[in-house]
Amino acid sequence: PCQGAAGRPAILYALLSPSLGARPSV
Amino acid sequence: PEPFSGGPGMPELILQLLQLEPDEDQVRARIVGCLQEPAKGRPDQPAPFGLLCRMADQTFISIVDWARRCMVFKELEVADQMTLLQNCWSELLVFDHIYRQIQHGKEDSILLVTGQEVELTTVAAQAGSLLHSLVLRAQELVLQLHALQLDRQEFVCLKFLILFSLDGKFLNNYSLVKDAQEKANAALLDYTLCHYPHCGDKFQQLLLCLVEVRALSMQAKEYLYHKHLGNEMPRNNLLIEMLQAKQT
Repeated sequence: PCQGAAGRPAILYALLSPSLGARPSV
Repeated sequence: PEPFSGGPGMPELILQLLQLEPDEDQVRARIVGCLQEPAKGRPDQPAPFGLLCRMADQTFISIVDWARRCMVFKELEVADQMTLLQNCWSELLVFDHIYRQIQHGKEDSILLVTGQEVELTTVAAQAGSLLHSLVLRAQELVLQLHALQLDRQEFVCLKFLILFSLDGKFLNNYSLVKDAQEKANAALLDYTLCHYPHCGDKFQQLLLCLVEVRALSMQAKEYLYHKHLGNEMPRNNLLIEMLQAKQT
C-alpha cells in the first residue's frame, strides 16, 4: 500500500535507513 | 537534560516524551555549524533566502532525529516511517516554529532556530507578501496557543500526535500506529483534565489548534512550491524533495 521507489525521497530514506551509515550532506 | 519526575496526573507517555526532547542549545549549535560550512556547489555567501532554506532543511533533519528516537516510531519499518514523515513533515516544522515563538514571548519579532531574532517590520519589508502573510498567520496561532497556556508537556504530546496522524490504509503496521494515537490522546486528555481543571475543554481546544497547524502547513507548502517554480530554491533541497515525493 505504500509508495514505490520512484516517488521515494532519497534524502529522507538515507536519514532513516540505519544501514546506510553516514548521513547525507544536505 | 532536566530530570523529569512522575507524579499525580503525569502520564508515563508524556514523561517519556519529555526525556526524548532534543536540547535546544545543542540543536542550535549544530544548525549554526552547518550553516557556517560552505556547501558544495553553493556560493560562499548565499542569499538570505538560501540560508533560510538550509536552516529549514537542518531543522527538519533534527525532527527526523527526534522521530527516530520516539517510541513506536522506532519499532516501525522504514517504509512506514517514511509514510508517516511524508504525511506530517510540514506540520512538524510549523509546530516547531510555533512553539519556539511561544517560548520567545514577543509579538513584534520572531526567533529563528539559530537564535537570531527578526523583527516583523523586517519581515514585512524584505520577505515578500506570501512569506509575510504566512508569518503573520503563524503569529496568530502563537497568540491563540499562548492564551490557551500551552505548556511543554502538551507540546510534546501534540507533536507525537502529529507524527502519528495518518489513516491506516497507508501503513503496513497500522495497529502499532493506532495504539500510539490512542495512548497519546488519552495522555493529553488525562494531563489537561488534571492540570487545568478550570479549563474543561482545553483538550478539545488544543486539538482544534492542530487543524490550524495543518492549514498553515498547506499554505507553507504552496509557498515552497511557488518558490520552486520560480527557480528560487537551492539545489538538493530536502524540503523540495519532500514536496515532490509521491504522496500516499
